[in-house]
Amino acid sequence: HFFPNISSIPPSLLPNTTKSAWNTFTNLSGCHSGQNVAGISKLKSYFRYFGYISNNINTTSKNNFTDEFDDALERAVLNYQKNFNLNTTGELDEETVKQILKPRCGVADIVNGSTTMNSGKVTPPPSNGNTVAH
Amino acid sequence: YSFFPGRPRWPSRRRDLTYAFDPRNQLSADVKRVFANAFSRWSEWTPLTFTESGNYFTADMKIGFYAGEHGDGEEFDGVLGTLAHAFAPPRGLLHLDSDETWIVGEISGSGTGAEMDLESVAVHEIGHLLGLGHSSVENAIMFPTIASGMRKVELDRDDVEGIQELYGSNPGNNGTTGPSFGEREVSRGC
Repeated sequence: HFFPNISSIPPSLLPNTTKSAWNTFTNLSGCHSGQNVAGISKLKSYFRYFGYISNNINTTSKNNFTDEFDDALERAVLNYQKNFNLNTTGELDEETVKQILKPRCGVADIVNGSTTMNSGKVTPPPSNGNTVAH
Repeated sequence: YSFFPGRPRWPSRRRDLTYAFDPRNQLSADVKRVFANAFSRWSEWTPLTFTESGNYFTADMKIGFYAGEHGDGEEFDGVLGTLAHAFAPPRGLLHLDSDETWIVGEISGSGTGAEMDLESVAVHEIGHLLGLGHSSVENAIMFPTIASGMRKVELDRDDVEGIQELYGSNPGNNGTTGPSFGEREVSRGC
């Protein structure tokens, strides 16, 4: 769908943004460690896709995460908050969820647990050994 | 800035790179021009040159628009969410989500919150094709997210330092790091 400008988009082709892939994450605002909330498993898949959660952690199969806000998710949230210059609370505060909802590049932020987004620095792999294929 | 593990980059004997579009997309001249502009953002600061090739199969970098699962195991997710991805050198694949609403001209105006500026995303993905990973610097092209309706096409100092660590500076700039940063073209239309 290519358009020369916004006003040239026919109303019939305007996309429904509430159907965006990550819109359900808005319901997770305020969640923190220890809670069990429907939808957290999907958020874990998000964090695994972008390299923040290991492929092997707390899941019985590749696509089967629990809805528990566990330690692995808390670490993922903390690392995400560091990478995006947010307050490192480890909780899904409003600012963090807002950032998560933004459209983004599909390339992982953490590749094979060996890269970070910070100023060319290379940090040792985290203990959970994140791995993302790119 | 950051690099992919092992710092992959295009080898020193290959500074004149070619790119081509998937012929199945049948892209217009306007869309192709957007990519030419995006490549020039990087050649301005480096010794690299980029030329469009008519041969998709032999080009160094291959660009295509696809929906959902498209053969590389990294499926797209429809409107918004993941917009595009690209692979580190020397793989040279740049894929964009064909379900997005791509603006190829003026992005300003009141939109629905789903319009994405194609050149902004293209400049970012080309950074990956050249070997850059993501950056925590919010003004950097290599910052992973971009809001809908936003145009961000000028390289930030962080991007330039990263790419010049891989390839050096543009010899046409008399050995300096590159043109002045000057006025940055960053705007938000809605």
